[in-house]
Amino acid sequence: MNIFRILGDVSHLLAMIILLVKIWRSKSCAGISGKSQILFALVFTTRYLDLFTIFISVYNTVMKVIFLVCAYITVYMIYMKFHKTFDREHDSFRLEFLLVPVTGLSFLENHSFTPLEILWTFSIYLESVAILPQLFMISKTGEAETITTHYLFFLGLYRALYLANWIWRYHTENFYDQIAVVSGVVQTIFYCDFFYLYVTKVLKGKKLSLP
Amino acid sequence: QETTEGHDEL
Repeated sequence: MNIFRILGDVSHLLAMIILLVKIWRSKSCAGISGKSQILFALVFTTRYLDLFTIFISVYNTVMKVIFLVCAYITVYMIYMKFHKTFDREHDSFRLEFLLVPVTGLSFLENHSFTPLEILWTFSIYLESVAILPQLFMISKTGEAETITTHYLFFLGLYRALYLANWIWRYHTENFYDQIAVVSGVVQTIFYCDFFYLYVTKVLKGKKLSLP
Repeated sequence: QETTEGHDEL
């Protein structure tokens, strides 16, 4: 466990909490893509099946359970509790465009051809693209609430910190996981454009709106 | 080396 990994996990957790607090306080999930949140719930579900098969550490188990619970509460808030505020019209990304290639790729390129390993691989590939419906929604409406941009910032920061973690682990432990690293790089690239807007607009007190 | 025995990252 290194500092990048801990900070990465903390910003991941922080992102999910920010989103939940935003929805809970405003009693609205306007501007949030329900599809992205369903994908994240699917990511955690397929990745953390090893909760039943292998024990890694108390930290690992507790964080996995928290992530799963947060993801499902978020989906519940969007589709059940505050469904009237959900902007279904603009959340129009076609999920099959992500799910079909990701499923195919996880069968083709994995560490071993076993059900758990294929599901883990599926979750890694899916996570790298799961934010696309949310980014698509923002590009469609042309704006995002400031708190939503904080959520996205911490979600992107988490993946960027994991990249630092992998570089660290490669040098100190000679550990690397090619599937995770390649997907992590792809995932981080998706956030670059957003990071630029976040720094140039949101941090200067302006609302994120696209021209 | 690549690991295939469990994934310790979240």
